[in-house]
Amino acid sequence: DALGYVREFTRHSSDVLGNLNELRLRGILTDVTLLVGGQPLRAHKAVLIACSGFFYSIFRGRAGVGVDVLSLPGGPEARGFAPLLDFMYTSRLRLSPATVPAVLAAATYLQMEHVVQACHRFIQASYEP
Amino acid sequence: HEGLVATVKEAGRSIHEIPREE
Repeated sequence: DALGYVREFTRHSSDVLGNLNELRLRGILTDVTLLVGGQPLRAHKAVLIACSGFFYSIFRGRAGVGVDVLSLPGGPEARGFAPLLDFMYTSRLRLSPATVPAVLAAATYLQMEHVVQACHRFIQASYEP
Repeated sequence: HEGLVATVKEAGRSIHEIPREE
């Protein structure tokens, strides 16, 4: 005689993210093209705004409504940005000693503080014997 | 090969929290 019953699907958030990534890969409902290092990357503004303080500040206001192509002058290079875009859609951040400086710079630019901290932990760990 | 990738699990918050509407 509980007040109410709930079935919690514990995989739901990762299943939703997986479907969003599939939509991205197929260009379904992607509403912005990011020009990063001249390379065009399609994405969903809603995912970008949910994952990045920088995109939150750009797209939350009316100014972000009509924007469907966004170049990031003086912004991150593609080899630092692409792993972050994949992270947003997969929760997995690919890092290597060669790419972590570019990923760190991109995460700082995109105001993704938690990723910045993880990059610092990765760098720290790579110095430990 | 995915198998060759060392995966470290990060349990903490991954992204910013969008402030709740006051």
